[in-house]
Amino acid sequence: KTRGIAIYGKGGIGKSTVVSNLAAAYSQDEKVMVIGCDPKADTTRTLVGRRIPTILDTMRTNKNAARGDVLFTGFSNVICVESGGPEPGVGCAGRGVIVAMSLLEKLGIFEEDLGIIIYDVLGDVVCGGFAVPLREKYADEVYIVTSGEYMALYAANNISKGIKKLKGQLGGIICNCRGIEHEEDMVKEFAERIGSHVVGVIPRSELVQKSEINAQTVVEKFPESEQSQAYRQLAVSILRNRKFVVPEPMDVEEFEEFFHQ
Amino acid sequence: KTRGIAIYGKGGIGKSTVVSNLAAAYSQDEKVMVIGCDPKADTTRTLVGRRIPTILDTMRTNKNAARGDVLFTGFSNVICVESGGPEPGVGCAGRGVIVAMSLLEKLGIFEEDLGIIIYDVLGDVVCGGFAVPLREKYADEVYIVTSGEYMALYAANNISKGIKKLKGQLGGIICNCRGIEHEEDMVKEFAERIGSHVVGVIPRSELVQKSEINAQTVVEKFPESEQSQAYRQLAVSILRNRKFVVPEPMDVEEFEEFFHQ
Ligand SMILES: Nc1ncnc2c1ncn2[C@@H]1O[C@H](COP(=O)(O)OP(=O)(O)O)[C@@H](O)[C@H]1O
Ligand SMILES: Nc1ncnc2c1ncn2[C@@H]1O[C@H](COP(=O)(O)OP(=O)(O)O)[C@@H](O)[C@H]1O
Ligand code: SF4
Ligand SMILES: [Mg+2]
Ligand SMILES: [Mg+2]
Repeated sequence: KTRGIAIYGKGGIGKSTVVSNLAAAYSQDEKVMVIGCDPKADTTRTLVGRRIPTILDTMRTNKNAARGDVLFTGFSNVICVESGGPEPGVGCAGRGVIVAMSLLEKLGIFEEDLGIIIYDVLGDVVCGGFAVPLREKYADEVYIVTSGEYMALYAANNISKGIKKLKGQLGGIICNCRGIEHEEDMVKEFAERIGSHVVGVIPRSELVQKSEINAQTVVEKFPESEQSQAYRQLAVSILRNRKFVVPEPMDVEEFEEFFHQ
Repeated sequence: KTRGIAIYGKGGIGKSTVVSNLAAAYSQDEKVMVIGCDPKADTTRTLVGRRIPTILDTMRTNKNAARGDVLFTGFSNVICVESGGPEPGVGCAGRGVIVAMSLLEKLGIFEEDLGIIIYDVLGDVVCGGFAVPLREKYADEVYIVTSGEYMALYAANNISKGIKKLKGQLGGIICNCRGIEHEEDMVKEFAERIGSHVVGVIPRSELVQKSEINAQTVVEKFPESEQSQAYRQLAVSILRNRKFVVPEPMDVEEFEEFFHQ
């Protein structure tokens, strides 16, 4: 009944911006929870208005962390959680996600009617804790955020390999534009090559920075804007999406050929 | 006697381009070995003229891999090795580095007089195999490649946390320009804030793409160019560098404040 949606993509591609704005868009009609699964732990900052304590940090000093220590309420009642990550160089970067999921299970969070849960997951490597939302079926469906840039598409292809390996369901590709030539065509072509489709296109916009500086989402600060409309359209598109696939990622040579044609 | 240099940085920031061009620059006066420690396994493509088999792939079918199966000679006698990475979703992404170092040890490679060894290491997460070049002292000195962009500097700060934790020595910051405003000042300021310094600035240049398409380095294809000169200057700067520090990374709030001032 609760719907788990995982958003993956290369670091810096725009996952947190997409996730927080999607949550804001959904919040008017649905119950929403956002679970940050990126060591950067900043997915929920624009929903709560500040950086919230991470589960990993909380657990260091409080092994009996309670719901109120780790769940925070943001804009329009979106429930916010950050897994956190260990200090770099200290064990698996994905350990925060593992610890977080374990605590949320223990607190019985997943038994509640949570509406829509959106996971914001680092996608530069698909291993350790970062594979957990898919491997342990916390999320039934995955969407990949990419731009038309080589590195973003390369990462998207890599993530698709991970999804296939972990037997996940790819719901679609989200194009978060960086403003390069033929960007939408590139991303559309990529989506089709791996057997998927583009579920939404988010334009590049200064409103992202303007609202981010205020620790707000675009949907909250500029609700009438075209940018806000783009996030709402993406929200509807994801909610209505029925096309889920095990992706057919490209091998290394195919990907090079695809990109350079 | 052999000097081990590790080059870290966010995925896509330009590590492989810097590493391969540095190797080409050194090769005229020094013995050089390049060891790719990024699952992308493409560091040595512009030195050998093609993608070479990775150690991880080779070991799958040949547990008794010999020197000739994993070491390849490239431009100007640079010796090239690629660790490789497992398929995404299958265990630790850094496993290729662990397997590779273990094989190179077994083959006695590190006992030889190798001149300069340059490690190209993924820096989006500093864990598992990606921490090995520093933790196991294969590299005595680390340089971080960054641009003036938020995500690149954030990653550089993260890598500095890893270096500090792993008791490594940071030799300096390499600015690989993306062409954004005040880029060199941003990177210089960042370097100073963490107790380091900028060892070189590499301009953004089309010659990178032009030579890359030919599977060559800029130093090989355009030896007289200013871009080539920039790589040579960086090579000299690194060779002569005597300033090594345990970095003082910024905490999350400090970093935000640094970037947004
Ligand atoms: N559509 C967009 N238009 C303009 N800037 C964007 C857009 N999406 C993201 N950004 C910017 O890109 C940077 C990285 O976005 P973020 O959501 O934090 O990425 P991730 O969570 O994938 O690491 C942020 O500074 C954000 O302001
Ligand atoms: N100085 C530069 N000028 C122009 N393009 C560059 C420069 N350095 C790197 N690039 C381009 O950026 C992309 C990523 O570089 P690469 O060296 O593969 O990054 P990494 O190894 O860090 O993932 C490549 O397509 C490369 O052509
Ligand atoms: S599993 Fe992935 S995140 Fe964990 S140590 Fe290995 S590379 Fe790092
Ligand atoms: Mg994020
Ligand atoms: Mg590389």
